[in-house]
Amino acid sequence: MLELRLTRAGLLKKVLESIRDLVTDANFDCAATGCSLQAMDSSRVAMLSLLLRPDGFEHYRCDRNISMGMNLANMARMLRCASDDDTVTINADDAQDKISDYEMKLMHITSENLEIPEAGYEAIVKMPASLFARICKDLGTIGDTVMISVTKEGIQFFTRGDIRTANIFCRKTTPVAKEKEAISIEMEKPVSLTLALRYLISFTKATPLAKQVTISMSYGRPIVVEYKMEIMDHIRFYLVPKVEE
Amino acid sequence: QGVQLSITEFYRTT
Repeated sequence: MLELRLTRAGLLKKVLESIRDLVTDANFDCAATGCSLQAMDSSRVAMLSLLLRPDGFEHYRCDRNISMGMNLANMARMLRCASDDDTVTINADDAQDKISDYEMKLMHITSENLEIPEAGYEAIVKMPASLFARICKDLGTIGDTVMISVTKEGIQFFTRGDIRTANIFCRKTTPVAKEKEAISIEMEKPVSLTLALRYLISFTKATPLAKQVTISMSYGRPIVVEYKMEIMDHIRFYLVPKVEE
Repeated sequence: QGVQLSITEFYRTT
């Protein structure tokens, strides 16, 4: 028996709006430790990992591990019926293949789960989520890849289009900067990755969920873009960099 | 524009 009750449907709505374009169908794996979802996009170039902890729910009962295959667009459409302040309850009986009052059809999705090594990163940047979203959107109008370079001074975004190039440099702020404007950098060594902007722009749909975004980079490894949600936990997006031919 | 590898090149399936 699974019974989840969330007092603020708005948060779940924002979570779904931020992932439904990247991934169409995915398994919600619910256990006593929380609900997690890990899925790759159709091109298998990007991946997302979502964790919703039990203490973010008003009521969380999960008698045994259950995996619910869902079409995220249907789930997002269904949740649109709830206003942000509504309470949403998700029930799933072990045997049945539907959830809650909306009788949403569950699907059987064979998804391969990937193991993400908790490796260290050469550079970790924390910056305002809205600034990162605006930079990705603006650069997306000029080129389709962005070179993100981190040095101890700051983080630089460079893109080259047919008619022009754009270079945005965000300087690291002093420790006294207000949290919502702070740009902090932990760095072992300078690192630079070239990434497809359309995926980064898709990741920034999660901007409403968090004030800050954490960008973790290691040369030649997937970039990790993480939005920490104050009560629920996190959404992490992974994107493989482009490598020179 | 560089080569785009798959994410499964980096994270092995469990």
